[in-house]
Amino acid sequence: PAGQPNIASFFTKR
Amino acid sequence: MFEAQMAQAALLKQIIESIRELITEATFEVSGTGMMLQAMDSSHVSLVALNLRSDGFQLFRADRPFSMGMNLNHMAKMLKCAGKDDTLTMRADEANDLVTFLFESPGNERLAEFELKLMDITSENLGIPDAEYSATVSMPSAEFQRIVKDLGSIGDTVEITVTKDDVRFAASGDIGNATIKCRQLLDTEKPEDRTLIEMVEPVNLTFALRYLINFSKATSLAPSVTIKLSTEMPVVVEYKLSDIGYVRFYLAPKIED
Repeated sequence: PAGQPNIASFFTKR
Repeated sequence: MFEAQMAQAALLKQIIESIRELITEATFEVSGTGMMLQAMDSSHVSLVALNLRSDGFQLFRADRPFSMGMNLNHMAKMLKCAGKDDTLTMRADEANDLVTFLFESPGNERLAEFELKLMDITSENLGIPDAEYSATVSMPSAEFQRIVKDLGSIGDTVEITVTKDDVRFAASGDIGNATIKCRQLLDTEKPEDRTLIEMVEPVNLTFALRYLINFSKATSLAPSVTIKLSTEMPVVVEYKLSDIGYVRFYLAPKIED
């Protein structure tokens, strides 16, 4: 969605 | 072998009811420390983290770490069959792709056994650091639910502003605007009625209301909700489950294009 970042981009991948 | 007993089947039922619209499939990770679940909604905008500590169960045994992928709607169908005051025992072993839910009535006169098929779910597991937040607001969970529902009838997004004196929730839409301001309130008879504002620095963030409204389905799980905010970071909406753990919801803020 526009202006709505992916939540995963804020956290580190395990 | 995994086995865990809960005094109230109704607790797990309520937990699953509160998250199953957001995430339909998820993997429970079982280990000696308890049961954990972490999953993003299908649009990857929000994340749910559930933690049930082993010491919060009446009995908890997990011989080795174990993953149980479940369809939460199917799980909810089974948990709905538990009586109001039934205890719940969950059992699973690696040899079978099943988890058993045993519902036992308080007088032990009725014992119901439901077996749910487990499934393989591929999902990203994210590391969520224990961050310091610029502002932390604790308020009655029913009040938070009312605010997001009320503002949801006005607009699609809410602007949350925390200053040292108050927290403001504002929405705008075609029909007009609305602002709800909550002041710190510490002098209450019950601690869960308090509104507590801890602010390191003022914050102002915008979030999609439909997700916050969805999070507030967890209201019946806890009398109080804690909202943690930092600039350009996901908000954390936390419901503490007394003596056993928590449900946390994370939502990315709206970013101006």
